[in-house]
Amino acid sequence: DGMNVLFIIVDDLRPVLGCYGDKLVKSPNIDQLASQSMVFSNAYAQARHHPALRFLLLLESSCRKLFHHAQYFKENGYVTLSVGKVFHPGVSSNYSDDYPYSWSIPPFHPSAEKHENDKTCRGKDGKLYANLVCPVNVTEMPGGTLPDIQSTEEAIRLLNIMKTNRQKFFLAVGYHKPHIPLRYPQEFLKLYPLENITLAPDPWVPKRLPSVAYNPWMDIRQRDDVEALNVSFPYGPLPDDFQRQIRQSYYAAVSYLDVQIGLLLNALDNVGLSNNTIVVFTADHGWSLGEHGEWAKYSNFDVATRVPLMFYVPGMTAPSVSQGAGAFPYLDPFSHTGGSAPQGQSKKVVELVSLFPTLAELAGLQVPPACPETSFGVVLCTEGTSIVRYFSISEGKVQEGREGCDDTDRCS
Amino acid sequence: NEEPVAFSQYPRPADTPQWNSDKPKLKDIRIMGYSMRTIDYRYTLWVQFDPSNFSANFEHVHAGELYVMDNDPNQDYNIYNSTSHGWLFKKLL
Repeated sequence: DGMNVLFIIVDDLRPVLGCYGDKLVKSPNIDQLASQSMVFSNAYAQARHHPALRFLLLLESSCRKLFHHAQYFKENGYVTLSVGKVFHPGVSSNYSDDYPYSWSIPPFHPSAEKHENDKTCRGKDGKLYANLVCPVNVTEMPGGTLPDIQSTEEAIRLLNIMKTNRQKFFLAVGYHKPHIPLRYPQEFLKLYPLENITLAPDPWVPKRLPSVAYNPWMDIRQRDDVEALNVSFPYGPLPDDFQRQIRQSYYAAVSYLDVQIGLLLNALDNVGLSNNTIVVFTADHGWSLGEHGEWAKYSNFDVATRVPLMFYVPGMTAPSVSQGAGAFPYLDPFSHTGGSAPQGQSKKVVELVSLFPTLAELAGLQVPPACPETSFGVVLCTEGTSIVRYFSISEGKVQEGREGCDDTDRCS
Repeated sequence: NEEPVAFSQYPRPADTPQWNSDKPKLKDIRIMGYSMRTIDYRYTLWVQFDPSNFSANFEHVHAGELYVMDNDPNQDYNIYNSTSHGWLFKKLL
């Protein structure tokens, strides 16, 4: 009777994760999730904004142009909840986070969000700046907190409520980091000493790159620390040392995010919901960390479009958790050693527009039909196809994704 | 049984980088980069785009990119101008 769904979407997280083979990063909690999930190593975003969370729906009655797949779950009996940076604010979410259509209660936005671009980064001169690289003392922050910390607290509070009210839920949690500014608790810098941080493997603008393809990373140029470098437009380059500082802070922000994910998943254990909740983990974009002489995500390069994508489905990608046991003990990135390999991995090239039909199928809902060539008049359709067919199971374990499934009795 | 393909697209206001190249407003988009990627390659065509009706003109190609992942996983060596890619053009269309 339909599992719960915990949908975790992270802003501008490229697959800089242990479970995607990165040797430097410390991401034990996300790696632990991957060790019980079907992991797609070639998942790509489509364009400039969250394509996976939306597909076009023209409801003549309400003249709304955008329909979020949360509404689909809501209309199928789910309590739908949104915490943090799930929908882009503005027209793409009807200037209202698409409430009440998509969400059962008004979406939660962390109060600290409004300070994201304030001058809260302490410079060497002790003054405060709005920098790109911004390790902070959290106690000095407005309200003594950061947006993602607040989002995790709220998501855990909602899980505790869902535990008692026993209704199936679709909880979407959107994390801000590692989106710029790279503002995170300064202690995470200890995980990545600058001497261990290298430049990108190909930090130059490729000779035969057409000029139209190049993105001149305008958004980071407007940050105080980058502006002070007086870097030439459009090709720069940034000084090597600063390039390494950006990469160091991106990694530190990923480990900060990993802690938030660890706390959230451990809370799922603590409320006893790990054995009937599907967990999806993905991102809306990649982010270029100096490759091809570029920063940010405004290009078609794989580093800007490839994202992590994994599905934890208890009883399918991992054995069901026995009562009282946990699937996600919290792992401290400062003390945890050793990695964990993904439970199942598929190298198939997949698109984020497949996320929604896949989730619908995993949750046992009717999978919406594919959109026709011109779909403006169509009330409900999806641009993607379900990728559950790449989840292949034998002996209760998910292995290398194979098309279809040998033993049809055991196919999901 | 074809290998699955992922599509992405990116808009540009002009052929050379300018202050709004990263995030052009719809009315300023003149070129769209349509990418098709599989396990083996990434093929991108930058073509004329009309923002008034969202139409792309594949007869007017501004530039192209082709990277073969096997020997160029970081996509540093664009071989678009040194290989024939008619079949890729058809496949993208």
